[in-house]
Amino acid sequence: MFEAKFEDGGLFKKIVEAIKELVKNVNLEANGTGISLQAMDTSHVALVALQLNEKGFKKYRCEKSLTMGLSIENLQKILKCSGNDDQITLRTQDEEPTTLSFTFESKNRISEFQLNLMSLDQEQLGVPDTEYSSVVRMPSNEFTKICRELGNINEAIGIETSKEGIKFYVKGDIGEGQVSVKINDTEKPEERVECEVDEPVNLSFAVRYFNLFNKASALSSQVILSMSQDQPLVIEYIIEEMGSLKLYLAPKIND
Amino acid sequence: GYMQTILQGYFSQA
Repeated sequence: MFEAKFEDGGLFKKIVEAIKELVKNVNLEANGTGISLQAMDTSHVALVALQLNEKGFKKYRCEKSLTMGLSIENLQKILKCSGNDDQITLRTQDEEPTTLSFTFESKNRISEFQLNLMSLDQEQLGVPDTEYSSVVRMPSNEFTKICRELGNINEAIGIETSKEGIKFYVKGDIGEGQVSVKINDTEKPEERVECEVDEPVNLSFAVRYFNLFNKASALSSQVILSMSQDQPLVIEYIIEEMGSLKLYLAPKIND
Repeated sequence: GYMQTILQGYFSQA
């Protein structure tokens, strides 16, 4: 028996919105500690990892660990029948569920849907706990804007960290550009820029993955970029009181 | 040019 109730159903909709362009079919894992999801994009360049802790739910029960294979596209069709202010409850009765039930509650209506589940034998990657040598925390809308703007100039974006801060740069056929974001310790947390640089990094990534994933900036005013030289970078959006949504992205290397 | 790597090169199969 599994039941998880989102106080703020809009949050769940934003999460699905952020990952729908990156992953097609995912295994939603539920157990006593909460809900998690890990899935790679078709080209195995990016990996989406969601972690939602049971304490963040209005109601949460999961007697036995469950794996529910679902199509993100079909999940979206069901979620489109809910309002952004609805409370959303996920529920299933059986131990080997073939459907996942959804209840959307608002003050003037209640809706029930069932999504057919699928069995997905997806390869799970072991993501090692890494000590990253550069960790940058910055406003998520700033990061989104920089990726969108520089992404217009070149499909690969460079990220260079130093004690002074973080620099994004592009070198394309039409020309080149760079954006250096200054560290600031303003008392407004959503505008703060912090850099912990033990070792500077200089990495290159396909910016389209950033632009697809940055819909997640609706989840949090801050984004955390964790990097080590020649390692996948992690973009993390903290989901207040619930957990986090992460994107791991493999770098492009100078061949 | 820059060659795109994939995650299997960094993360092990679980």
